[in-house]
Amino acid sequence: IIIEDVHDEL
Amino acid sequence: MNIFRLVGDLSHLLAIFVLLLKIWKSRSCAGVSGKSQILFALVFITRYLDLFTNFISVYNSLMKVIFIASTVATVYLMYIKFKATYDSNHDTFRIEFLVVPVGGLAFLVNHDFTPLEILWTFSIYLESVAILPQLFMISKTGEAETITSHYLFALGSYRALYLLNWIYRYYFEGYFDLIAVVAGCVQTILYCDFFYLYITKVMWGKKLSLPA
Repeated sequence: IIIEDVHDEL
Repeated sequence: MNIFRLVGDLSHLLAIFVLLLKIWKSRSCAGVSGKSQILFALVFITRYLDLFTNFISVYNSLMKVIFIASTVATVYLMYIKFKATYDSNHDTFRIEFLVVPVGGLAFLVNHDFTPLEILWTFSIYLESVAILPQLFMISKTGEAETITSHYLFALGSYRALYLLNWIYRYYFEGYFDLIAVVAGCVQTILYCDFFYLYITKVMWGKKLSLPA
């Protein structure tokens, strides 16, 4: 499971 | 990007502009909770602080600017330009009862104890309850203008579509963010009562009125 360190969602 | 998230973002954009146009055209913010709009402005400002540090895409940056600008404009219209039409007697929800616990929770439960991440987490938690003053106001007045109920339907649909987006991303991209998903579920559940009224009444051309 990838937790994005950069939030790419609005 | 997937269709659920795209339609969700467009539904969110539609909601914000339906409200902005309603206030601008009717030159009145009757029936609209200014406190919810303040919370939404706070949600966007704290969430999009990375606007200048993390470039994701033109779409992402453009939407962030539009969301912040349109929500700040709505707050301006409500509290300054059309202040005389603001119904403060019915917009009495104590938002400090939302901001303080949400702020505390953001410190305790987050992905990373850094200022930007805590503010992002605060924004996600706050957004899930930001509509409460508006729903509380409608329960107090006992009814909502049809245009306001369309606004709420579009706003509630956006996060419900995001739930589908997260299911899609989990299965096709292995992406999963528990904080966003839990808050998104809470946020969508808060609209269920309204969704029921909207679908059983407004869809059939009736006015949205809560059973007294």
